[in-house]
Amino acid sequence: SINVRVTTMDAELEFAILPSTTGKQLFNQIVKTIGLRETWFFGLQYQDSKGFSTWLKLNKRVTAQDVRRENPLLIKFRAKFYPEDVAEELIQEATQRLFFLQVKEGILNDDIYCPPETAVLLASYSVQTKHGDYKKDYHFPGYLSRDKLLPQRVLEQHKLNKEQWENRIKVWHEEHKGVLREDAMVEYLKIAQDLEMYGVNYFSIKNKKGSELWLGVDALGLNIYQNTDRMTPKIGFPWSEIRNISFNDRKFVIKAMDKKAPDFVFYAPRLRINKRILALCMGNHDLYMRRRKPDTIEVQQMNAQARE
Amino acid sequence: EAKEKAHAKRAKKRAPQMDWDKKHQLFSNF
Repeated sequence: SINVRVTTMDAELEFAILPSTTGKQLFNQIVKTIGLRETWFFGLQYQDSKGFSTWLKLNKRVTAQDVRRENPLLIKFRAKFYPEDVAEELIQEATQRLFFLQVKEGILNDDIYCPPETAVLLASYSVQTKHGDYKKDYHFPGYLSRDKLLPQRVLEQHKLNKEQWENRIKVWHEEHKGVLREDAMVEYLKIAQDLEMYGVNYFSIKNKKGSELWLGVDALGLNIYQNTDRMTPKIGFPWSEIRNISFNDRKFVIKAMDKKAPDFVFYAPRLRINKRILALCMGNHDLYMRRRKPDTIEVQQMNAQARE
Repeated sequence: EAKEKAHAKRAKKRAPQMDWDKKHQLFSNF
């Protein structure tokens, strides 16, 4: 057997798998262990032998994939696809918590740009989830000193000391009296999902002239960004407008639903990345279409349980 | 009303609507 250590955003699990174990079998064991039912958002990430972060193929054996040979094998359980609307789609508290922790990490690491005022508000919801209601007789000055609450960029942009930042966050924390921990996580996500870079997978691409641009793949479609600005999409392709996406070597072709429209072509430099782009497009498109169909019995049951 | 507000906010994150000929033109000009 082969030892595998799987880290979720808030847990570390160890499994023993066989050489014949597929990604799907490992995935199923993980979600069963952590009691997660909204599994369609998640995937398993590993570092390949060249040190690149890669999503595990669920239909292939784990050992047949280029996972860096370590004992135990190290795998991360992470959200791969994002909902269009967190409040409508994330039903279970477990799902909400995993998204909250992953998005919070992305914001604090500056992978998702967040303006300072919003960062303070988000920090206050994060504090509400950890500390509960603000209590003057319990939460003395310095009560936030050990928490990482703001991106480093925000701390550097404004000349406030720790105490002053704490006071700013405390003002909002006081406002959240009565908000349950789970609800604070959802409130956090409802704000975060409106950040421009939230839920976008960015890839470096070129046009025919060789100009460097960014491709963004997200829940609603594809976007093209200029090289210096990953916040403002300049050209968009909603999934509803796209009939087909394919690539051959470095050349990507997007075919429009309107057959009279010309094919859209861009270039992405690496085969490994191109496969990832296509997989993300297919996965996001699949979820987009499923959302627009009636809920499955399982989702209806989950909604009913959540309401209860 | 809150849903419509949220939808309008999220619509700001998308690129302006345009036909595919315009998308081509814009892309080629970068």
